[in-house]
Amino acid sequence: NVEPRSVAVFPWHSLVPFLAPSQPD
Amino acid sequence: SPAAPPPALPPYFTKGSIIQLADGELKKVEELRTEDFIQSAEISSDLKIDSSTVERIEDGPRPGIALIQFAVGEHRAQVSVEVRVEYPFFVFGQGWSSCCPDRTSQLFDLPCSKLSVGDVCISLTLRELK
Repeated sequence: NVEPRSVAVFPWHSLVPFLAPSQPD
Repeated sequence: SPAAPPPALPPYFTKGSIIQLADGELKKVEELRTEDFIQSAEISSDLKIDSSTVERIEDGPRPGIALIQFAVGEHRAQVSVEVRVEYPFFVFGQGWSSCCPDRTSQLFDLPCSKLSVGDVCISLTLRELK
């Protein structure tokens, strides 16, 4: 018997850093 | 003030991790291509891809930490980030790259190149809502 295994799925944007500069007030 | 612990290593850079693109397609992290990110951002209503050029790489305040300075977007805004040396960035047309590719390969089993000054990395910003 093979037990079902849940596989994590990650959204593509998790892998990309947000490098937005801070906005001046 | 005491030094903050280094940021935790995310699980999704491990070879074989399943990544879902914006159109629903599933790919392994090591199979991602530049086009996958560009097309996913095009579909996305709130995310925009920026080109972030590596301008400087320095040792960080603690061992194993690097300080990377980027010029982000068309205005080349200066942004510095503190990351573990094994943290991979996706370089346009090249793929995963880190300050210490040997360590990235060791920890994640992820094929990785050396991140260098002049490399253009994929980064994200939020689209301005009209």
